[in-house]
Amino acid sequence: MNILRLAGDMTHLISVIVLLLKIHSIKSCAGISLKTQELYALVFVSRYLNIFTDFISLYNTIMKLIFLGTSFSIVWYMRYHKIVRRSYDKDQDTFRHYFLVLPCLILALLINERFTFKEIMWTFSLYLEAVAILPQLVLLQRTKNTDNLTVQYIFLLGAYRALYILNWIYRYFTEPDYLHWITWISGLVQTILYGDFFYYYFLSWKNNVKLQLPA
Amino acid sequence: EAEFSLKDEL
Repeated sequence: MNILRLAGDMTHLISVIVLLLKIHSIKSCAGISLKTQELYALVFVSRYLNIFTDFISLYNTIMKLIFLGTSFSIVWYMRYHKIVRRSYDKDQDTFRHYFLVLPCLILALLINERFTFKEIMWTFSLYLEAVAILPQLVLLQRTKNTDNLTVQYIFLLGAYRALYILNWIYRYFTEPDYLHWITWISGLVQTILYGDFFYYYFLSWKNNVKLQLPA
Repeated sequence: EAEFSLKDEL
């Protein structure tokens, strides 16, 4: 495994830790989109169907378990924890996330590497992950006072995707037959969706002011 | 060849 891939995974892991830390320590999920979190839980379930059937490495299995476990615990906290759920911005988080699920499923049935169940679910998870951040970005735009942890969480998620792209470029040039158009294009789309956010993130960082996306 | 290709990434 190359350093870019490891850095990508670690950034992803840290983003989840930042979010859980926010939920645990200040007992608040303000500014976090439950829609996005539910989509991520669905992404991991459909992607890691092979977790107990194909052994890749101990690292791989542990990371899969962590992403599955953390995504479900975040959803649980936001839905059922008696204190945390009160801070959920339900009225603002109105993105109709099921409108993303069906098109992704249809696209996965039409465009995939192999027409098998696991392969289609894997492809579906790639398409869904690419757009899963949209409810969160919409919520961020609507929220007036976004706290720093929420902004860092979104930034780390975007950074993870950017690092994965660098990892793919590296692997393309160093590994024979490493060619995965579907993964690359969905990853690229996902990163582009962060473009606007990144722009305002760096602007707020440069000017040392609180990030707020323009309406 | 495995039914399930690539998949060493998360």
